[in-house]
Amino acid sequence: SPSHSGHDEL
Amino acid sequence: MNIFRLAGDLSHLLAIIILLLKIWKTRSCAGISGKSQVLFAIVYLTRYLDLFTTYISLYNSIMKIVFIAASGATLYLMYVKFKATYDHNHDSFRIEFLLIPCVILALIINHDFTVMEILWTFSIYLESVAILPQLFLVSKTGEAESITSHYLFALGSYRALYLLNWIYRYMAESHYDLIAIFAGVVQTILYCDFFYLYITKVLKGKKLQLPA
Repeated sequence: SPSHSGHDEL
Repeated sequence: MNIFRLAGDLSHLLAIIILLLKIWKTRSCAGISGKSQVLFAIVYLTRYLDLFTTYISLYNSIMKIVFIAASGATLYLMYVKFKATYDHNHDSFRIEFLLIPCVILALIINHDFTVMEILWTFSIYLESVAILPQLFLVSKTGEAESITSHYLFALGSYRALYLLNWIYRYMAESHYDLIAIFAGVVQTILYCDFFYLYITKVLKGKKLQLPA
């Protein structure tokens, strides 16, 4: 699922 | 973390280091767009606000701090220390034409209508076009020093490698983020013309010179 609960990339 | 993501991050880091070293060693920021650098500083500051709210990993936090610090150092060198060498006249791109649409787009197309999320989205949109003043500067002067070309190549490769990372993550983890992917594609496309010139000219030892 599209993650918008915390972006883990830079 | 996969190999594409790591390679992308290292490429990003390399770009920033090349730029700082170029300015420091030559004591000059000729050929570098201060406006692009201002936009990148805005990108880092608005995206990495989550340093205060979300902990992901030590790697993540350190990279964010390094990007913000390097961006600040670049601005200091360009606008304070070596201000006299800054190419004002050619760096004439109007950044409000990028900033305003990015603000509007971030307000309309985002994952969540919260301050942090809108700032993150804005930074993703802005990053995708932040290089335009630099490319505009190169096109105005008609050439770029080799070291500037290496900088642009490393910076462009970073998002292209992230595209591979997103393909990998979609397949391996079913993870995807349409906003990041869309902006990443736009960002990479903007570099394509430059990539072509870099590969056909700079790698063959020639100066990057645009056809008159």
